[in-house]
Amino acid sequence: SSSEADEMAAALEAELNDFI
Amino acid sequence: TPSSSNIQLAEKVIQRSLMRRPMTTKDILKKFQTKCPGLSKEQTIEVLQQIMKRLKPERKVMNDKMHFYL
Repeated sequence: SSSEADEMAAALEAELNDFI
Repeated sequence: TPSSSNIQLAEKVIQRSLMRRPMTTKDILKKFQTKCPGLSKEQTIEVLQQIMKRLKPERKVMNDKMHFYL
């Protein structure tokens, strides 16, 4: 479901913000 | 653990896409899942952040959303 994709995208973005 | 060949393929596909146009994390996630559909949420995020660390994309905000590009 797209909400799961949204949730995962947010989690990934949080990880990426830590180092990019 | 996910097959490394699928992950290498996914990395190439993501790299090519990022060179063509800026993508949001959601775009990147969907692109990855076309090549590695069977991973768990945690694995997907873990592998994708490793790929992004290797690709070291630029980033910019477009339409109020963070985008990555190469």
